[in-house]
Parts: sequence; C-alpha cells; structure tokens
Amino acid sequence: MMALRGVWKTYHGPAGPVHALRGIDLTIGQGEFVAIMGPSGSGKSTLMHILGCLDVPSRGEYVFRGRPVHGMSHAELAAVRNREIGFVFQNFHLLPRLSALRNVELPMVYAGVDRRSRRARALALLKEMGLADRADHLPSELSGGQRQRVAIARALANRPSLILADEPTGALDSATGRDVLQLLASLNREGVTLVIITHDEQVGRMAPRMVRLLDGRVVSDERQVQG
Amino acid sequence: MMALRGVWKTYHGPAGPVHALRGIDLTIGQGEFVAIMGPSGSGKSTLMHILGCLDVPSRGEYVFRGRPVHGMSHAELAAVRNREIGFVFQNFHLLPRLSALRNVELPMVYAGVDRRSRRARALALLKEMGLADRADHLPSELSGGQRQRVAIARALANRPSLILADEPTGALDSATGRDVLQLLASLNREGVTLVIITHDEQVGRMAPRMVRLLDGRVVSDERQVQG
Ligand SMILES: Nc1ncnc2c1ncn2[C@@H]1O[C@H](COP(=O)(O)OP(=O)(O)OP(=O)(O)O)[C@@H](O)[C@H]1O
Ligand SMILES: Nc1ncnc2c1ncn2[C@@H]1O[C@H](COP(=O)(O)OP(=O)(O)OP(=O)(O)O)[C@@H](O)[C@H]1O
Ligand SMILES: [Mg+2]
Ligand SMILES: [Mg+2]
Repeated sequence: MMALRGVWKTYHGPAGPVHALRGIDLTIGQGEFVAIMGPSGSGKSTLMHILGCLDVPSRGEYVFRGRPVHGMSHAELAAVRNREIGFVFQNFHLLPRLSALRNVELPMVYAGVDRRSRRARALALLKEMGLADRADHLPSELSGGQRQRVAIARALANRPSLILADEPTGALDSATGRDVLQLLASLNREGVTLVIITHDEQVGRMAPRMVRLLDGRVVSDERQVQG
Repeated sequence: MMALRGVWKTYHGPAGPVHALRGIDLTIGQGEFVAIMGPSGSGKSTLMHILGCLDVPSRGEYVFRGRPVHGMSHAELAAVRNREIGFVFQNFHLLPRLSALRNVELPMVYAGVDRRSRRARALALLKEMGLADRADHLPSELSGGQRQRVAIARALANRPSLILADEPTGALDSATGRDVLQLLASLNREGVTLVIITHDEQVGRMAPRMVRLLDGRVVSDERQVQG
C-alpha cells in the first residue's frame, strides 16, 4: 500500500545541506506491522513524515495506495491524512489551548463527525488510555506520559487504516507501555497497518518485521520471530 | 543537602484539586546518585520541580543546603538554580529561536561568564554529545534525540553541583543513552549530586539508591546493588 523508491530528503540546514534520507527503497503492504529502529538522527522521524504524506521527498517517488503522492493536491493529501492515517508524533503536537478531550475530538471534527458521536468516541478512547478523569485538563496540566496517551487516543479517533507511531511508549512506564502496545497490536490483528518507530528493542521485537536505518539508509529489513 | 518534610503539592485542575504529591518525606545528601521511578502520573516531574526550587510545596517544608526554600526571595531562588542546579526537563524546554549553541550558552550568560569562555565550553559540551556539526541548528532543525542531548549539554554548562534529569535518555537509542549515562555517572563520581527520573529499569539499576513513587507518595526507598 506504500512504496518508496529512491527517496532522498535533504534539508537546507544553517551549516549546509543535510541528507536526512539517502536513497530509501521500502514497500509496506496493507495490514503489515513494521518496527523502525536506528540511532538518533538516522532519519526515522523524517521517514515517518514522508510515509504519512506530511512532507515530500527531495528526490525519488512515493506511491500511496496506488497513487503517486507528488501528483496529489494539498487538499487531497490533507483528506488522505485525516481519513486514513493516525499519527503519534515524537513530541505529541497537542494543541495547547484545547483540553485532552477536544484534542482527541479534533480529527473527527475535520472528518465531519457529529458532535455527540465524536464526544462519545473521544471519552471512550481516553477511558481506554486510563485518562477519563483528565478529559478537561489542558496539555500543560498533564504529565508527560499522560500527554503521550492523549496523542495516542487522538491517532485512533477516526479509526484509521494506517497508524504511524513515533516512539509511542517513550514517556510511559513499562506497564502502561505494554497496555498501549497490546492495544495497537490488536488493531493490527483487525487489519490496521502499523508502523512503529522505537528505540526499545523489546518493543521492536513485537513486530513481525524490523527495518533498521543508519545515516539515512535502510541497512536491514528482516522478518523476525515475534517475542 | 536537600530535605523534603511532609510535602504536598496540589494543583487546582479543571475537574477539582489534584494532589500530585501527598506527604513526601525525602532526604538526599551531597554527592548521592538517586533514581526515581514510578507509573505515569505518579508525581515524579512534580517532585523534581520542587527539588529544583522551580515550584513551592502546597504544604510541608523544603530545606535546600540548610536554608528553608520558602524563606528565599525570587531573586535568591533564581540565583541558586542558575549556579548550582542543572536541569534536564522531560520535554527539554529549549528556546525555539536560539541555536543549539546559544541554548547551551544561556545558563552561562546568566552566570556572567565571558563570551569566549562560554562559547568554548558550549562547543566542547556539544562535541561530547556528538553534536558538533549541529551547533547552529535551531531545535526545529534537530531530531528528538538531538534536542534531548542539547538539553543535557545545557544542564552541564555551569558545572552545577546538582543535576536533576527527567528521563534524560527517553529519546535516545541504547548506545547513545549509555554514553550519556556514563558521562552523568562520572560527574557523580567527581562529587556532583545526581537525581534521575526514569521509566527504564536498566537505567534505574545504575543508581545506588532507588526511590519509587505511587500516587504522589514514596512507596519504597532502597539501597540497591548497582548493575
Ligand atoms: N529542518 C531541518 N534542517 C536541517 N536538518 C534537519 C532538519 N530536521 C531534521 N534534520 C536533521 O536530519 C537528521 C534526521 O532527523 P530525524 O528527526 O529524522 O532523526 P531520527 O532518526 O528521528 O532521530 P531521533 O531518534 O533522535 O528522533 C538529523 O541529523 C537532524 O539533525
Ligand atoms: N497544572 C496541573 N493541573 C492539574 N493537574 C496537574 C497539573 N500538572 C500535573 N498535574 C497532574 O499531577 C499528576 C502528577 O504529574 P507529574 O507530571 O508529576 O507525573 P509524572 O510522574 O512525571 O508522570 P510521567 O511519568 O507521565 O511523566 C498527574 O496526574 C497530572 O495529571
Ligand atoms: Mg525521531
Ligand atoms: Mg514526568
């Protein structure tokens, strides 16, 4: 469903060009569960932004569900992201002036879901994340791990067919992290495509497939026994 | 050097009072290395803000180096923080319009260090963090783990006698995380007091002393064999 071919991403940094991705070939099929690992700075978050149609390659092609992404208009890309993709960003990107509840409702607002249904769904998701009693708190009134869980709840709001999660358990204690991962794994068993960036080898081992980056390149791409 | 007695911290949240700390008794001596662990929302970051004189208890006392903190003026607290304490915050709190280099220099600017010395020290710290070639990048032009390392470099800038680090390796791959922890452990061997909040049991085991929080209380406080 997603095919990157010869993808480069170059930033024009203050000290000269930074080639964050250097010729990535990667195909991920519908319903797969892929872990992406690699050292800090190796290009994982950049790769996720391209997979999620949030950014465009500097070179190469990205075909998403049979459609070349560079051929899509801004409006089409925004619609694809809203309806089909759930994002958990490395630094959450919650809206600071909206409560946890409103943050989780936001993708449903854009998708045109009626008020009653989106409120019910947002509350159910927060409850699943153990945050029912934090629904009205602003992000600044939440702990780091609580913000991360709000970001996860928001990613699931529109029941996306693809979830891109950048270190979704980074701020969580192991018990809470395990609950979150089991929820994501169960969504994958229902057919949701799941791509998780992680620094945690234990988390990485849960996926049937492991892609490792180094300096903007794929250095290994392997099936693995899950454990 | 730091003694909390009967410390409560109550936030007035939108859904009613939240008792983030509920009667904390904790004494940490000069030169100790303490790990603080506990579930998401258990009060760890709140505890760190009180230890670091960034916030005041709602009830109870905090004596820092023999001086009751509630007796200090704003100016005195700011001076203590700047000269004696290095903070690594859970969400980094880098200034978005300053480069990595300038962010690391900032505590030294406040401490009155001359331009040449602070630039040399900031560059040396960034080099130690593997970020020499990112000195002029803004935080938005850095990866998550690179921002974390800039935050760590900044915490060390004024050679503080106390380092309070809230999940300092959360965004780092294991190799980079290990390097950072070894640097912090070596500072502790030189006499720096080190308090690390972590969700990672492996990181926690590196400290000779482990304090665990649950629902705003200390539930265990133990010497442990380091490993
Ligand atoms: N806007 C930008 N301008 C210049 N360089 C950038 C920019 N954004 C990212 N970079 C650089 O691109 C490289 C890849 O960044 P990316 O965020 O993809 O890494 P990552 O693998 O997610 O790292 P981490 O594990 O630390 O989160 C980094 O070296 C970073 O400094
Ligand atoms: N400004 C605030 N108003 C209301 N409640 C708050 C506020 N700040 C924090 N809280 C609540 O206080 C509790 C403790 O927060 P704290 O950030 O200390 O937790 P933590 O142990 O660091 O969690 P994590 O591991 O997720 O970072 C949380 O339940 C949080 O929702
Ligand atoms: Mg990243
Ligand atoms: Mg915290």
